[in-house]
Amino acid sequence: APPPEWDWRSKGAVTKVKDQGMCGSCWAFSVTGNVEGQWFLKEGTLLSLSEQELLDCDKVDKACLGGLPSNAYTAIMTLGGLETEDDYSYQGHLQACSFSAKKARVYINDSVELSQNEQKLAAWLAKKGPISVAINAFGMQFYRHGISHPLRPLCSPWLIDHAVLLVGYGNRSGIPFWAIKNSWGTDWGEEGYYYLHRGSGACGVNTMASSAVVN
Amino acid sequence: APPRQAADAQAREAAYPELLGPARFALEMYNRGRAAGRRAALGAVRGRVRRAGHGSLFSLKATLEEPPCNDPTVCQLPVSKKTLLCSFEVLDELGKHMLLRRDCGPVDTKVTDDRNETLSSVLPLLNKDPLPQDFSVKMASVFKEFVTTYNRTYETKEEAEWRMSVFSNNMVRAQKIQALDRGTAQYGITKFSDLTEEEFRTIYLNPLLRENRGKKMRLAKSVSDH
Repeated sequence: APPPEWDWRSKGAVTKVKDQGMCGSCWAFSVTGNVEGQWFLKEGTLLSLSEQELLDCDKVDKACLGGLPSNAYTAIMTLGGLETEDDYSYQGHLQACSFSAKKARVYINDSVELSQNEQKLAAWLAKKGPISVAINAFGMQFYRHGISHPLRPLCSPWLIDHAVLLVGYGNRSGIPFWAIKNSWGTDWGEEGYYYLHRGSGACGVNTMASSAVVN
Repeated sequence: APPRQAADAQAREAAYPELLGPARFALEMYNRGRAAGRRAALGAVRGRVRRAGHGSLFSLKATLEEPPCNDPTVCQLPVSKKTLLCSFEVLDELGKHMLLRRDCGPVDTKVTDDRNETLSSVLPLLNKDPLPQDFSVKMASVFKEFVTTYNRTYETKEEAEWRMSVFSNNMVRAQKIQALDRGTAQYGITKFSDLTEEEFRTIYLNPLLRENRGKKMRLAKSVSDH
């Protein structure tokens, strides 16, 4: 059984909360957050990685009009890695691809889909690092703090429309939660984080969990 | 209070001519930003009105006729003409209108407010009877605080008025979400509170995810399997 709680933020595996701006690029932030964690666990170095590279150079996905983490992992492998945020900084709109393999600081070897069992997801997270997930963003426009647990019909797992990063889990006053890193800046939610009920498949959190693999 | 005053404090059926002004304002707000050929038309209207502050609060039920859509750049699939049943709350104060609530849905599935008593009981701003004095003044000061906090600038007075009615509508939406949440989350004013639901979805969300046609990834072994 997984530890009762876990938080990769306290272990140095999570970079600061970023802001996607007026662009539907959550998929890129979810993937870079996962790769940052995988690289940290493998190499012991936490690097802030470039979402703009994915916006500009992942030709399968649609930049600000959306994308899929599974495509993004493939693009990173095809390109030959990811540059850092400093080297390829975020602009929040599509530009010509200016990726340079020489500047790539991290690489991945594969990507995997994870179990839809939240107990297994917690065990995997505690052992292997932050997880890229996709959720139904119902109510997040007005979310301020606390553990969100919308009624299932209102937050259907079939209407997934936002990608984020699971960085930890635990209980608050007996209510189990996922600690979720969002990409809407630190002036949203709990300093940029969203807390979602854990164990009920809330908002489809368990339906599209994935991770990069760094050998 | 003498029966007349008490009666005034209660909502009463409003005569059709009385409803037209608020109904037209609500329709204008609904059609805002739409090209001429894409605008909905007002169908039947009925409603109730009650005194509110220095003005009147109209609770309207109206049908709107959405035009057919064959333009693939607007609607992915051709949409035939459809009728919506809408509930509007329009505050008419000193001749100025403000759209406080807008709730539209296809006629067949629209759950009428009457059955949504649980929801209306959680909308204190709109359901105290009579409405708190100077409701729109209160809303204006809350909106002003939002503009300051999030450093908003609007190009025109009309835009600012439009954004305030969106903000006010969102306050009501947030209260409904709050009422229906089973966790400990608090919902309310955020930096996205002056965006309509459509704007928020279009700008910040990623509906591609639900198609999930991406490359099939192999399933990771569970940690316990290692």
